[in-house]
Amino acid sequence: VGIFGNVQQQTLNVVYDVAGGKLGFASAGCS
Amino acid sequence: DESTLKNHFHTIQISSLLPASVCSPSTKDHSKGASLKVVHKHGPCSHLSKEKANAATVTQILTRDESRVNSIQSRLSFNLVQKNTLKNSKASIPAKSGSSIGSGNYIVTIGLGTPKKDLSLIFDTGSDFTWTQCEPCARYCYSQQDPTFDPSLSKTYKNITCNSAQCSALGSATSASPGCATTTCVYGIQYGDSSYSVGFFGSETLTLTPSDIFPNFLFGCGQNNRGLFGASAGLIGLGRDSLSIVSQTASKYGKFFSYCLPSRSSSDGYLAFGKEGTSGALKFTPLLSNSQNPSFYFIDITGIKVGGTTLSISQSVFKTAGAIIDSGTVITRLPPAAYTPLRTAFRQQMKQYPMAQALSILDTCYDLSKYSTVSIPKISFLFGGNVEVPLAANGILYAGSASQVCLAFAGNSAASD
Repeated sequence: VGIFGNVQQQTLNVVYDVAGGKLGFASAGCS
Repeated sequence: DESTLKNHFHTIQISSLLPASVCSPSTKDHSKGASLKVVHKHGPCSHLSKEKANAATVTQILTRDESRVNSIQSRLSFNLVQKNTLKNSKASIPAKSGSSIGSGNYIVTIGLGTPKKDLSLIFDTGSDFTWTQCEPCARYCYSQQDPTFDPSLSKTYKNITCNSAQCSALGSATSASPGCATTTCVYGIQYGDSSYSVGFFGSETLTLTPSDIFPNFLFGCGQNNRGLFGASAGLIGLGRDSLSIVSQTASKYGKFFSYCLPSRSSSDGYLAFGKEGTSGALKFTPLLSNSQNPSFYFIDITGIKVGGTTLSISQSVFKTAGAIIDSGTVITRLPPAAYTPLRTAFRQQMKQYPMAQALSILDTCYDLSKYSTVSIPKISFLFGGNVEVPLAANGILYAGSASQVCLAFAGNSAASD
């Protein structure tokens, strides 16, 4: 498989809606 | 021209890619939901980083990352169970190959027991089972920064019995059949790099925040623990299994969580449970599942943009083996037919900078020691649902030093990986 790793996830707001079956991304999530 | 440079390139200071020496905590308020601070294990915001003598080098981090990826690839290729035996364990439990710990780069602190004891655990969306080292460390505990959890000092610790449904649930969460010591259920989890934890399966009060308290949280109380866990107290599993923290807190949070991983040289991030406080600027892509590999969070990568141009990559390249998102893998891995055009386009747009020798698995590196700022092409990932996610500059480059700054991607060895 391809793997989207943690360097590429840095500073993104990553949202797991497991029950809703969707994954969200937003930029500049840490600041 | 100037417009192209602004729209399609990051202009960054080289120093921002190198480890910082001072912690600058985030000013963002995440206090609305159940929010935990996330720090980089080797960064200045982590109390674990004080053990500098034992800190992994960049090469070690990348080597361990390759070990983790190899074990994930192995699990997903439906290979037969590796009948490894934990020979040194009191309870000998056959174990499948799990995900390697890798470098376990991010840490969260949770509270366990009554009274509550704070424990810093590796943060991992690629595994399911939560465990911590426990006194009396009957066989072996590695050195950790926090005091080791002692269930005998807690009013709320309970052992789980062998004939319980919870004990039976261990098999899928740990990829190993549970054992039994007198009447107490014994877990064993072995990771792809041979790290492992064996101990008693227990329940305890879990405290995320003062108002987010979960009695009877099921976890591993480790009595024999060895491997690449650094100075952490154990691991917190955020996968999909029924024993993961996501599933065990579902009644309150509805299997909804979010995080922001801080860049290595900046400050802190967060891990939040529940929908409260979620940003409105989110772009959503389908979160996929695979019945044969139910722990992992599968995603649909559809393309990659470099410097504003979508690379010419057939959709079948990404579909052949699929993709997952994993907080414990450091470097993004791509099928060869996606990595090669990415590397070619990146090198073409970085041709004004002198190249340097490869850094472990990273084959596109630059000597930027003579520059204070550089312009690098922006990279975006395209996901199913027509979602474009631009990566931060820190998500594009990985620096060993100013003289060895590398494209932070690697190719799989085969299209079917």
